[in-house]
Formats: sequence, structure tokens, C-alpha cells
Amino acid sequence: TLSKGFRTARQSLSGQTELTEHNIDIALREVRVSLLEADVEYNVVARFLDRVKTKALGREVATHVKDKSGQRLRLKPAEHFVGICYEELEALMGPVDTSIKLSKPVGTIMMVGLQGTGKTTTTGKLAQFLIKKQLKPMLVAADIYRPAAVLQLKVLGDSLQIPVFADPALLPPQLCAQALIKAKEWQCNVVIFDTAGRLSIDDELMHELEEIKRLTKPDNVFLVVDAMVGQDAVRTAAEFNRRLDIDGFILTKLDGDARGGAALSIKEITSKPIKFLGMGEKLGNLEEFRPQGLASRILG
Amino acid sequence: LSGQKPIQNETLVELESILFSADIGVKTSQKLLDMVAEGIRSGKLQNSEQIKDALRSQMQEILCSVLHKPLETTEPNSTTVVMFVGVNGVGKTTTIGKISSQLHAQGKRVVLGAGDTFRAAASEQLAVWADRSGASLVTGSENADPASVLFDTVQKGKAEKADFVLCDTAGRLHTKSNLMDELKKAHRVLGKAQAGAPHEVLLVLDATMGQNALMQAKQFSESTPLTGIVLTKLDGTAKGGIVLGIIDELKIPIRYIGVGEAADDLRAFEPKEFLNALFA
Ligand SMILES: Nc1nc2c(ncn2[C@@H]2O[C@H](COP(=O)(O)OP(=O)(O)OP(=O)(O)O)[C@@H](O)[C@H]2O)c(=O)[nH]1
Ligand SMILES: Nc1nc2c(ncn2[C@@H]2O[C@H](COP(=O)(O)OP(=O)(O)OP(=O)(O)O)[C@@H](O)[C@H]2O)c(=O)[nH]1
Ligand SMILES: [Mg+2]
Ligand SMILES: [Mg+2]
Repeated sequence: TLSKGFRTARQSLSGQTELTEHNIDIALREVRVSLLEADVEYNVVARFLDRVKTKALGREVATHVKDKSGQRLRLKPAEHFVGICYEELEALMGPVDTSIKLSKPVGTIMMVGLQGTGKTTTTGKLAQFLIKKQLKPMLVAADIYRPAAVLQLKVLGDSLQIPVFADPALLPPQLCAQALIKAKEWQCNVVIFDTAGRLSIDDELMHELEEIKRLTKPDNVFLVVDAMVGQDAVRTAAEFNRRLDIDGFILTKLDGDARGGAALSIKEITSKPIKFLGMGEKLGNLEEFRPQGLASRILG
Repeated sequence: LSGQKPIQNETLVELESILFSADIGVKTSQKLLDMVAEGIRSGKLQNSEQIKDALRSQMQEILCSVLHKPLETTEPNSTTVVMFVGVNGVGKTTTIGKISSQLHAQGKRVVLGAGDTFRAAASEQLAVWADRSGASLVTGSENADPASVLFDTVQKGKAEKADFVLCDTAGRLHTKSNLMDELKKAHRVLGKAQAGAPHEVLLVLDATMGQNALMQAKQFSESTPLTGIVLTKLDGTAKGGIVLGIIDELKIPIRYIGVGEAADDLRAFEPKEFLNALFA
């Protein structure tokens, strides 16, 4: 199912015998509308369209495909153009890297992001994912600010029958450092730090994250991003990446109908991979990232 | 953009980038830029200053097409029941806590209803806010029917002669029809608990959201007719431009804006201030 913008782009090329600069420009205008409506960032869209135009004019995409009986068919300009868009989008979102580095004896994952994006819930989901891989996770309740945040993580940990480390006497950096010692004691081999949501422009709280990172040297820092986020995605991702050198993104709430264009923007701006997708509120609703599904959703 | 001077074209491109970067969306941005382009063609707008002023006043006109006022009591000596709805993580529970604190400071009696019986520690989170704001709280057992918890909440409100009953609900995506039905049922049950309730249904929207916000507003309106919006997280870098399209199409007022995580971080919506921040 193509979005209106994309369908119009395709229609504008039907009946054309070849791709020319003029008809490509018309089609690109429609694709632009579709991408902006999908929340892809304004400048990311401009760069994407430039690359598509260069490719379309340069005819880098194969202009033939094989049909079911193995016959070679020449692609019509409309299909050719749509093919370039999908190819370019998938290339932008790749290469796929859903690996989680884990040192021995204790591997570490630090969850960061804006308020309400799904960090605490995703911490639980990651733990369930790691349990399936025969690992023994421990959760760390490093959000000491939000009312009942520690309890929220404890409830999730209990449901998975895994330990949750919390200490009201410690500030988050010291708490996370202590947690690593506790992990050895409790014989856990992965520790996941759930941190409080914060603004990328909150210098004090961003410094707190830098402190946690300095003291615990986590194997992975994952930025948890809400799939509904708009143009601000780029500002936030760039700043979190600048200060923490993140290892990847987890995109949440993809079980809704948000197009998720932010995925394209944050990947392009930081070159960091999208690791996982949150597809619901239950702890089982976590999938490893694959570009195809997201590409067709963004293009509409 | 033909038939215009280069400086005017440059200004239009610059304005387009401002509008899109603020999440105003294609349809509304196009409408605004078309109006301005018309002013340029007719010769009314000559330089970039005039062009920018014209755009701002068009935006102000859209924003002021409805009256944005905070919650008020419906009548003296009556209980005003307010329901809070919205997708996951936007700030419903925190907003209720802030409003409760402000009403308490105004000497009003408030009862809170923990209508989120699904998410981990949801009622405990609201309980902290009830403590902070001196409000009473009604909760249910885990996975209790939200409608019955909210029914009990209104009863408590009547018994305590509360000025306001603020009903929290679980976050839910508007695409989940069973969850939207659950909301419709809660809305109906509130009406059974007290004739005319809920007097207000506030949709909580996150200022960081993109174009999906309009879909949310439309879908939630169908389950629970909306009387207002709360736009949260405006203390961040996002501009919240999504509200322009929502106000233009659905004519729903903005009751409050959220500018932080503490009890005091709640203000009335001021169109001029909002536009200043957008163009900053
Ligand atoms: N539908 C859906 N809801 C989700 C998903 N991930 C998280 N949520 C919900 O989003 C809301 C916020 O989740 P939290 O885990 O509390 O978010 P958080 O980032 O820890 O929030 P803060 O700690 O306050 O910054 C909750 O209602 C979750 O159930 C998802 O993939 N899909
Ligand atoms: N910076 C900022 N954070 C906010 C604002 N309003 C809420 N938050 C934060 O956003 C996060 C989510 O808030 P909640 O009140 O739990 O959101 P919710 O809509 O009730 O979430 P669910 O019930 O899980 O759907 C918390 O970390 C809040 O402190 C605001 O105006 N500014
Ligand atoms: Mg959390
Ligand atoms: Mg809540």
C-alpha cells in the first residue's frame, strides 16, 4: 500500500518511456511530500532526494528484472524510479547490525533517552530477550527521580524472576558502579542500567549520564526513541550521540500507525545502527531490526 | 514560486524550513505559504520583514480561532469530572499531578482516579502525586476494570464534595480498537456515575511528536469527544507545531502546556509566546 504522495509520484511517471530530469523532478516533489509527512527530517529528505535523482539519472539500478518464468523484463520508468527509492532507503538504514557486545564476566547495557520513550519497559524486554539467549540479566533502577520508577522496574524484574538492584542512598553514577559489584555477587552476567528520561539540553542530567558511562564503561549505550517523534529526533539523537557516543538505537511504539521517519533521520545523522524495534507493551514485544519493514512504512 | 523576486523566494524557502522543522506538517505549511505567496503576488508584501510578519499573523489567526482557557469549575458547589486520555508516555499521569497541585493551591478539593490498572506501578506513581498535592486517591486492584475504578472515583468525589475529579487512564495507541472501546466504556460509565460527566476530556499530546499527532486527535475524538488538549514537554527542543493543524482542523482548545517534570511546570497556552518560541 503506497501513500498518496508515493502513488502520485508513480502515476506521474506512468506512460513515460524513459526517466528524464524533468519527469524525475515532478516525481521527486511527490516523494518529498510523502517523506515529510512520514516525519523524516527536512534536510535528511533533501539529501535523500538528491541521491535518488543522481541514481535515477545515472540509471545505476538494474533496468531489468526476471519474471516468474525467468524471462527478463524491462522495467517501466515508474517501477524503475520506485525501485531506486526503496533501494536508497534500505541502503540508508543499513548495514544491519543488531549485535549486543557483552564483555565477560559481566556485560553491560545502558538505556538512555527523552522522557516517556519506553526505556523502562524496553529494559524489561531486553532482559527477556537475553534470558532466551541463556544469559542471566540483572536490572539496575538508576531512575531516582520519577515517582515509582524503581517500583516499576522491580515489577518487571519480578515478572521475569531476575534481580533488580536499587539503593535510595546512592546517586545514579555510584549506584551503577555498585551494581557491577552486586552482579558478580548474584552471579549475573549481564547488567542493564535503566536511567531517567531527560532532555538533551539539560546539561546537569546529561553530565550524570557521562558520569555513569565514565564509572561503568558500558559495552552498549542504547538511545531509546519513540517512533512517533517528529523533526526533533535529529537534534536529540545528535546531542546524545555527541555526549555519549551511543552504540545504537531502539525504536519503540511501532505497533501504532506512526510512519517512523525518525528512524531514517537518526541513522543518517549519527551513522549508528538501529538495533531493536518495540512492537507493543508486553515484555515479549521486541524484535531485531530489519530494514525492509521500516523502509516500506516510511515511504508509505 | 515563479514570478517572484529572488529575495522573496529566498524568504519563502527559509520560512518553509522553519515551518517544517517545527512539525507544522505539509498540509498546514502549504496553506500558510500559499496565503503568503498570494500577498507577494498582489504586491502587498514587498520585503522579507513584511513576509515574515504576514506569516506570523496567519499563524496567530489559526491559533486564536479558538479560546484557550485552563480548567474551570462548571458550576459552583458541583463536582467537575475531567478525563485524561492519550497514547503511551505523553505525560498524562504527571499532568494530572501538576493540575491537582495547582488546584490545591487555589483551595480546591481534588480527588484522583487511578484508571490505569494495567501498567506496572501506574497507581503507585499517581499515589505519589496525590500525596504531593493533598488530593484523595481511588485505586483498584491490579487489572481491575478501569471503568469501575473511575466510577468509584466519582462516587468518592461526590461524597467528599470535591471540586474536581481527575481521571487517569492507561496510555494506549489509537490503532488498538479494543483499547479504544475500553475508553468509550469508561466515558459512558463516568456519565452513569454523575450526569454530565465527564465534563472535560483532555487529550495529552507530547510536543516532540510528529504528524501522527493529528491522527491521534481524530481517533481519540471518536471514542471520547475531546474538550481540550494538554501539550507537554515544551521545555525541550521540540516546537510542538503539530497543534496548528489540530486547531485548524478540529478546533480543540489548548488548556495547558507542560514545561517540565515538577508540580509547578504547567502553564496556560499563550499563542504569542508559542509563536515567539517557534521562530526563535
Ligand atoms: N504500544 C507500545 N507502548 C510501549 C512500547 N514501549 C513502551 N511502551 C509504553 O510507553 C509508556 C512509557 O514507557 P516507559 O517504559 O515508562 O518509558 P520511559 O522511557 O522509561 O519513561 P521515563 O522513565 O519517564 O522517561 C508505557 O505506557 C509503556 O507501556 C511499545 O513498543 N509499544
Ligand atoms: N520535560 C518534561 N517531561 C515531562 C513533562 N510531562 C511529563 N514528563 C515526563 O514524561 C514521562 C512520562 O510521564 P507520565 O506522566 O508517566 O506519562 P503517561 O502518559 O502517564 O504514561 P503512560 O501512563 O505510561 O502512558 C515522565 O518522565 C514525566 O516526568 C513535561 O512537560 N516536560
Ligand atoms: Mg522509565
Ligand atoms: Mg500514566
